Amino acid sequence: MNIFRLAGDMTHLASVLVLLLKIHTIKSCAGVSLKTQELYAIVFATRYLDIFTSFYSIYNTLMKLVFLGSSFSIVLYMKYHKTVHRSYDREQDTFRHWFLVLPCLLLALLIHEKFTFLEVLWTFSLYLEAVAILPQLVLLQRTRNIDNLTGQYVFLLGGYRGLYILNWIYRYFTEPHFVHWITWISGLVQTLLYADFFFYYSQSWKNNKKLQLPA
Amino acid sequence: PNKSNMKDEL
Repeated sequence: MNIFRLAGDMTHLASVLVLLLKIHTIKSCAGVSLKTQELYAIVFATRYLDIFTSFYSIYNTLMKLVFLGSSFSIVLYMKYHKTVHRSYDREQDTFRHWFLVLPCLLLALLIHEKFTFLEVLWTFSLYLEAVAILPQLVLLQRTRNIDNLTGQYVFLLGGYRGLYILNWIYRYFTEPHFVHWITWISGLVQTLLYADFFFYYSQSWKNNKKLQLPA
Repeated sequence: PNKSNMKDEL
């Protein structure tokens, strides 16, 4: 464990807690893409299948349970909570996210480190996580401006990915044989997807005006 | 030498 990875995990934790608290306190999920939340639930479900078979540390197991619990509760809140589900913007959140799942599954069947059930699903979760934010970014473009909590959520997610890249650079220089192209490339693609959002987000901060994303 | 694995990452 290094400081970059710990900071990355804490930033990731903060992002899901910001979202969960927002939905729980103001009982609204306006501006939040359910599709992205469903994709993240699938990402965690397929990535943490080894939670019962392999144990790394209390921290690792605890964080896996927190990420699984928070992502699934956000989806359940948005789908079934009597008040929250009414604020879900069904008409705008129309990204065909199932079209993302199949190519990621096929890619995982083609490109993986080991051809085992757990490894292929783990690789699938890497590819899916790289594109999971797309429905949310599309929704932000459509709704033009965003409330600051959803902006903070995406911002923190991007921060977690950026810190993970620093973590990989650190591990590359400190651990022998630390070469994992699959993780690195999918992680890089994911981080680049946030790049343009970061640009507009920082602009809105600089000019201290409401974040307006270009159409 | 065993390859370091990524499964210890979240």
